[in-house]
Amino acid sequence: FDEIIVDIATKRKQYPRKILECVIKIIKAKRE
Amino acid sequence: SVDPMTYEAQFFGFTPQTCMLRIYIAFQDYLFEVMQAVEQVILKKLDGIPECEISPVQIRKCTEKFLCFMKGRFDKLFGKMEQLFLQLILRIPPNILLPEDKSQEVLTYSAEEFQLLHKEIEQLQEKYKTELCTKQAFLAELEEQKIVQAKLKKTLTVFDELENAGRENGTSDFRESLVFLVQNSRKLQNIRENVEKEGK
Amino acid sequence: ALSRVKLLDTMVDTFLQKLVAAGSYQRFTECFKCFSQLQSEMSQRIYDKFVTQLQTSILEEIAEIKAEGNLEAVLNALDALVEEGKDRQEPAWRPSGDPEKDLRSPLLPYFLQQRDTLRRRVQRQEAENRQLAEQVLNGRRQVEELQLQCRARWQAWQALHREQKELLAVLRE
Repeated sequence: FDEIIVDIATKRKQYPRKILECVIKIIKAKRE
Repeated sequence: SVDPMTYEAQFFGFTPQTCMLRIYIAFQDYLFEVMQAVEQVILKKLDGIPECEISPVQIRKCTEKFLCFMKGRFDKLFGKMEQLFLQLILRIPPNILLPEDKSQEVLTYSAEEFQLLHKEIEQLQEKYKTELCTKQAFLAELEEQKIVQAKLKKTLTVFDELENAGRENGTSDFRESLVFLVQNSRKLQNIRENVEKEGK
Repeated sequence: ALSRVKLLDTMVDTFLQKLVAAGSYQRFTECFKCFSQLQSEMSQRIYDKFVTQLQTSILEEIAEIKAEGNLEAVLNALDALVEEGKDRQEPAWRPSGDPEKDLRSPLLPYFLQQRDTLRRRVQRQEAENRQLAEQVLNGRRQVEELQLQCRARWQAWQALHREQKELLAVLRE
């Protein structure tokens, strides 16, 4: 249970930024 | 119900309960170790006393009695300390937002609004493409117009040159010169006819 | 308000004080009655050593935990966050458990920016196209004008040509 909590919390901390980076790349690519 | 303290885990990188468990186990181990050391020292001291009647079993019983008491108080005190830790130290106050979640405060869109925004972006992209195609078409037509106008101007130039040629040969206006020519030739004809008549 | 690090140290100290107070020398001698009667002085020394060793071990453990997880810096950062947000009273946002929903807000500014950029570009292109359309219409008018001129000149020329033919016919006669 503890590991699951830490795993989810880590994802919640890191993934938005990673996804954001991808989205920004996609938007830039579309613009180009 | 267990509070998983996920938000705290997002900040600390570990769950506060695990941290407390880690501290509890470490403290407890030390308590046991120190108790064991105490018992070893006592046994060693007793070894040094000749005809000592106190047996190691008795000492073990004393140790267990003291440890049992200490363990009880230890758990109680640790429970209190853990509660305070989880409330005052290892907790993200409810009114506090972690830096990585700052954007959650600024803008909140419902799923529908988000869909609409995506739809609008797609429409704008299509519209932009259309406008670009329109621009290409306009530019292409302007190019064509340039060519056509150049050709038409060239044609007009040809007519101008024709007129100029006429003018250069003494006939300012070609049409008048032709009319003049016709009149002259009719005059010539009349003169010829008169001459023929008089001749007869 | 006490910093979290200070609070932590204070709590551990209190814990230790109370633990030692609970495990008093009196309690110790009660449990180790036979030994303390036999060797009271030694018993006192062993008890003192027990207390010192327990306190040292526990404080070392706390220091190790602090160092290991860089806990002091993390707790100070939390203090700073709390200080920063002290003016707001209402509960702050928390993850809803639905990642897609929670992702909307971080992505939103970028999509809004994309939409605004596209809006500006479309408007700019529309304005440019209006100008181009104007130019195209002018160009068409000019072409039409030139075509009319050419047609007029051509017809005039045709007429002249016809007259010329008539004249030639007359002259030839």
